[in-house]
Amino acid sequence: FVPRSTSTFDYTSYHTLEEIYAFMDLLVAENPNLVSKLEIGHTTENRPIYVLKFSKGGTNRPAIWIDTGIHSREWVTQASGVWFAKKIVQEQDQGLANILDQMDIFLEIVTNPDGFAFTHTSNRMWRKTRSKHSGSLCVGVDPNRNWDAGFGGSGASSNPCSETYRGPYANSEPEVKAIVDFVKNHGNIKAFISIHSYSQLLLYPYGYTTTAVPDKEELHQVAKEAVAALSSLYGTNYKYGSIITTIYQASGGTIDWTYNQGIKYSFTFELRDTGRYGFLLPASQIVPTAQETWKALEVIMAHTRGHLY
Amino acid sequence: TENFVGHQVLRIVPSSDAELQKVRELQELEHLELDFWLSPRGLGDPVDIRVPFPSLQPLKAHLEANGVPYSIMIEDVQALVDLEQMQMLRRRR
Repeated sequence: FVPRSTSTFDYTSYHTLEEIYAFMDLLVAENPNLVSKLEIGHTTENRPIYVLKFSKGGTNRPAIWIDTGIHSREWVTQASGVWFAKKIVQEQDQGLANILDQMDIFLEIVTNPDGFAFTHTSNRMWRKTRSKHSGSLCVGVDPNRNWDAGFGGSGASSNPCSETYRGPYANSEPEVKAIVDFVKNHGNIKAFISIHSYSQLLLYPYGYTTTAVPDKEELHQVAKEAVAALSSLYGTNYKYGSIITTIYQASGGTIDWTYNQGIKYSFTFELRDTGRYGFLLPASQIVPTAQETWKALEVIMAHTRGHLY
Repeated sequence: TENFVGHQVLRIVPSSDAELQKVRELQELEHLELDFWLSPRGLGDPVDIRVPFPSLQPLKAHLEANGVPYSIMIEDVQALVDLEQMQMLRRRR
């Protein structure tokens, strides 16, 4: 099932992994001067891991990273990622012109392909990767506890059957290692935004320690402005703050690692649920969710471009 | 394919430290196979738990015996999953 173009693609519906990958190829084919598809690794079950690159030229320009779907059951995030990809193309000479004239954008729509495929074929509620580690019957690692930032500390489980199992060692998951290697090789990423659902939060580091990040004031102010922009569209209420003070202690988290890599503007979103459906957010809410989130992303991207470091 | 027939999602909004502690203790009851969609955070923050059918009555009895109020956020998880699948198929057609 492949639509003729990204203009006829149905953004108001959930899609399978194959349909999302087909969408990505269409977007690249339609915009060869702006969009390219990078393969940054392979998953446990040997699926390719793709990242879309949006660039108007230059080499290794300062960049913004956005990823969705690291927890596979959070379907509204991958669906929003598809919408963001089309929006970046549509806005390349309008709202994003300023940013794309100086920066690149990397967008990883399906950050956990094995888990996402599994939610379509076997278990809609699957959250983790699909890796198998010796000595346990249970499958999968929480990819948001597997990063080398406070790894193994409180706020993650050492039980392979737990939904927050951290894995046998940091970066044990190929889905995580692929991003780690990409970020290190690129070396010029200035903002890293990892998008989850649900509970309507905009979070910044740290999650593994109560120690405040040196840039706390600035990150708090950016989060405040981003949440105000988000809420202005449909009135969706968000809270914002550091991970550990806003929700709970979580070790081995993505943006703790990216912040410690020197990527100052590191944020995690927990998108809407509007208090009724949790992970089973109806497809009718995909576009409104993506639209309001985009308003916040615009604030973060504009701030990053205006404060390159 | 895993099915969720009879599963419900309960929402608990702890309003005291005692309630928050009771909810946290639920995370240790592995035999109930509870799936915490939203884990316990702080007072006033919702905790959402997907509860398999066999655990529904024991859990509700446990919460009521301990005076922990709850609401049913999703009456029938499988019905929502089926609806989602049907919508996807219809849109694809």
